[in-house]
Amino acid sequence: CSESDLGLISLNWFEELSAEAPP
Amino acid sequence: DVAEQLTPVLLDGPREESLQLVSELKDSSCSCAVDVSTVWWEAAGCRELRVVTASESTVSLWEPLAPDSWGKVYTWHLREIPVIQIIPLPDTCNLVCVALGELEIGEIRLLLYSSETDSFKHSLVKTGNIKAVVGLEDQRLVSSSRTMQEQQVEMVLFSETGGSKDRQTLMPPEETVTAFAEVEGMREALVGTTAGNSVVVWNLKTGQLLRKMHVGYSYPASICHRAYSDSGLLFVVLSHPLAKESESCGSPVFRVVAFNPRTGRSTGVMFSCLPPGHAGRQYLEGDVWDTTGAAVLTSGAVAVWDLLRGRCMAVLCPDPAGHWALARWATGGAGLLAGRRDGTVRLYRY
Repeated sequence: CSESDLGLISLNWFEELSAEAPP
Repeated sequence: DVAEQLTPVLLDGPREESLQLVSELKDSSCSCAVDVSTVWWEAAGCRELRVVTASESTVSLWEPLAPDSWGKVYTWHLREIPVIQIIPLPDTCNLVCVALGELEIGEIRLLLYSSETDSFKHSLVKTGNIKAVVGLEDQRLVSSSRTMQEQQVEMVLFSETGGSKDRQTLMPPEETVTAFAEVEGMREALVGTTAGNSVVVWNLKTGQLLRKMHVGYSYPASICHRAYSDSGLLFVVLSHPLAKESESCGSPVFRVVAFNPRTGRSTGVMFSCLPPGHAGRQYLEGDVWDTTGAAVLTSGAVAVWDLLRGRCMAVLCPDPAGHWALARWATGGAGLLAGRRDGTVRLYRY
């Protein structure tokens, strides 16, 4: 992860959002 | 004089022949062309790129005969409902997908050649009030449709014989989906734009709606054309048919926007504006392949942009024989197809 103007960036955003989103 | 008129002009720099005329075809039986596309076709062990043309009641398949000429192989007749558009299916062979309807898409059909019966045929994929549709890699098609009560977003997986092998329902956003784009390199990720001017992200495997991110009020009715993920950011190529002209950037036709899907924040990466002399709201329709965009302007010209540099690279001026009405990138970036309503299609190398 890294911090930028766009907020905390994650290379694994797709997997993380899939784990968090309602099924 | 004809050669002079065919030479594209680079408006903000020296004259440059970045578009080279390769070939032309003319469908003399076509009363009013509605779309043009390309498809990979395999016959007798030979795989070649073929051109597909559509009028309101016919869809024709054209094979290359010589380096600069095309011959019509077959014409499907679809007389009951008018053809609205050809839906490109990337990396798919021997299948043509078309949308039919009156003002909106009412049905989607696959046109194909059956080796079992040695005949060309067509099969129904979906019916309904279809608002948006896109063909994805691996013979998949996603569409959004509306009833009075709800919106349905569905992915269909085709078999090679044109049947539907599997269907997956995707969670619909509250707002109507206006366009889809697959996220290149991420087989299970799909983005869409909505009537509320947001970009939404789905997981195609699970059907989950992962994120909704607002595009901004300056760019209403944004349409997504292409998306890819890089360094943790989601880059989306949008077109803006209704964006207002501003002093700082002119009239943006295409924009590359970087979204952070974790936070929903976004920033504009690059604008591509109307070329000088084409100010105002003059963008009719567009197509994107890789980092190049093409659009038909109301002047009857086709403009081509390098989207990462934000530069208009070439303009195909309207012909004495008629205005350009269609601009499509050939599959795999094999060139630019420019079409006129009279059925003339020219293939340019870019």
